[in-house]
Amino acid sequence: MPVFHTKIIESILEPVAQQVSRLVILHEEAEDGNAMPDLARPVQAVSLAVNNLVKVGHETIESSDDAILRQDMPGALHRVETAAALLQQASDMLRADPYSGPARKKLIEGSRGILQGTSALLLCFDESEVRKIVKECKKVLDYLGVAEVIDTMEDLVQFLRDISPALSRAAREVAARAAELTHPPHAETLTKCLDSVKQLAPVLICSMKIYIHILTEGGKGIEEAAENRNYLAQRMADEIHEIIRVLQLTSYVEDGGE
Amino acid sequence: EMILEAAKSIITATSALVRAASAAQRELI
Repeated sequence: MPVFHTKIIESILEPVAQQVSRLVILHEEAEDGNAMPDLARPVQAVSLAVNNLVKVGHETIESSDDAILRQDMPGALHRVETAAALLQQASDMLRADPYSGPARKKLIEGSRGILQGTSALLLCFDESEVRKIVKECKKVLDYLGVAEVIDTMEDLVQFLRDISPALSRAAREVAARAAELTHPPHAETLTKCLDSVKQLAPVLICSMKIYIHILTEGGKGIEEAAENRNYLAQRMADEIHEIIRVLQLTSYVEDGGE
Repeated sequence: EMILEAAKSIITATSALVRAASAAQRELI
């Protein structure tokens, strides 16, 4: 069962997560251990990568209009920086005493901190990406909300001009997200709901045309036509609400599952 | 995205560090 909820996060974090676990086991089994090699160079490489991440992270924060990202990302960056400082301290201590127990502890703590901080940062970034998709879905919901006030062909044409690009964008992004998820039930729900939305869209438009036609022709059966149109708009909205709910799940427990 | 690339670089560097630190211990076990 994967721990990371998207394939990209899993591909980035999974290898080092396993290595850190192995380091902890090795450290415990070795107890007093062999002399540690000089770790100055690999620690220096981590520091350089951390400096770059902090720079890129702050640029992301500055350029984002997502208030939650702007609020959460600095904390994750700080965690990574603190972890890098621990690794630096461990390296300095090990140079003075290659058998130092506290230095090994710092090394493990620092490595875990890098993993946790980077994980928090990626999650923060990923949640921001999800909010962008949710925003696209909400645009479609907004358009669906006006379906029942459309009563001329001109308005229907404008309605189609508005909703079509929004629906295409949302569908494209939801499909891409479904392909990115590591938890199959979430991916399947997104795909299923998206398929329903795609099937319902032309039926809704057809029902709107029928409503306008009946209205123009004198109004017999207008109530049934309106009901049918509203039912279809509501069903589409329900599917989109379900898509939004599943998009926002980042752990399997939230879904009442494993 | 640049942030994903930057995160990958950190993980690659940390991975190399952890491998180097593990190697010495592994010899003992």
